[in-house]
Amino acid sequence: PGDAGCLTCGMPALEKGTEEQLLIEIAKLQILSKLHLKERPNITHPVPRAVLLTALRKLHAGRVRQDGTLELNSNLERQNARAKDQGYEIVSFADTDHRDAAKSGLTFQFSKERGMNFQILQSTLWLYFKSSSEAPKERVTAKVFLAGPHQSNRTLLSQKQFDVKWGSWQTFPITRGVQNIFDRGDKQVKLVLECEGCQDLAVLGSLGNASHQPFLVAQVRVREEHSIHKR
Amino acid sequence: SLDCDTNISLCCKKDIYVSFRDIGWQDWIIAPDGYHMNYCMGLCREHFAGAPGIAASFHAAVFNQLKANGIHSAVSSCCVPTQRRPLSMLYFDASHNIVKTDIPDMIVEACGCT
Repeated sequence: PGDAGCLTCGMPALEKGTEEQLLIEIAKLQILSKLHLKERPNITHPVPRAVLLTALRKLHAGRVRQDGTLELNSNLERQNARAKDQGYEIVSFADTDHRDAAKSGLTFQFSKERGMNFQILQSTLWLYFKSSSEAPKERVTAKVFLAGPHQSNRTLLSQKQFDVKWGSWQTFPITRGVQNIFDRGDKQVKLVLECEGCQDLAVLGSLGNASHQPFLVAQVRVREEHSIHKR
Repeated sequence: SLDCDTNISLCCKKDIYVSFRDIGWQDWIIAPDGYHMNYCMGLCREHFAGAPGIAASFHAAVFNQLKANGIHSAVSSCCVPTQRRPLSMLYFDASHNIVKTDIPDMIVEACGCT
């Protein structure tokens, strides 16, 4: 009021309830727009709390509070993040298929808005290996393949040799494979895990314990299709 | 930067908090619990003009010249955000994946007159 021609100086006076409702609607629209979502996601089958907590604890050790919420970045980290391009960190839980003890299929789903182009900065597969035998430790070799349309048409993404004593999480870098999937425009990442020496191991922990469900972490950055830089 | 209360009509920061639980969004937004949707409102008198941080800038010098020469009638001063910070969010997307992102410039921290 009083500043004719100044478009940013406020809104016409509204009744208290109406103003509050309007502000909430603006907040909703603003958040959805910034997250590149047309509407709020419909969560039909929420991820079990144990699965969620395990993944977050692994990713942000020391930053997960008792109630499961995440301590957000410090001001300094926020400023650093602001300086970089806007990025995302995505955690996807696997749908597993393990008919064969030494060979398992893992499928990860990703949603992507049309026209958005992602650059994968880093992508890691997390798997839990648990020994069921009395042996003090067991030496195993695990290989992660990107599944092709045919059984023989698959690509080796990562290979690792390690000892399993009781149970432990193992990480497999698979950045290049996931980038190829996104570049093709696919919404699914299909992986095959082969494990030599895993006869007595419960691989992919989801067999018995939901908190050990395999997951994939991807740090991504949105690439503008037609970006113009001005100096 | 002033915080708005009932006695202030000058440019100030109005604090508004939208709780995700209250609007039924807690099922897909894991963190934070809500959004500080602050905004700027109020009057900007001519002599208040000059946002913090630009006092010695080229823009301030031009503005002072305009005022000195009486051309200020064409210039209207606006109450606008002068400091903002990002909002860190952790949420489920449509594929039930967890996404963490920092949305820049989402929270108004200070207001001033242009």
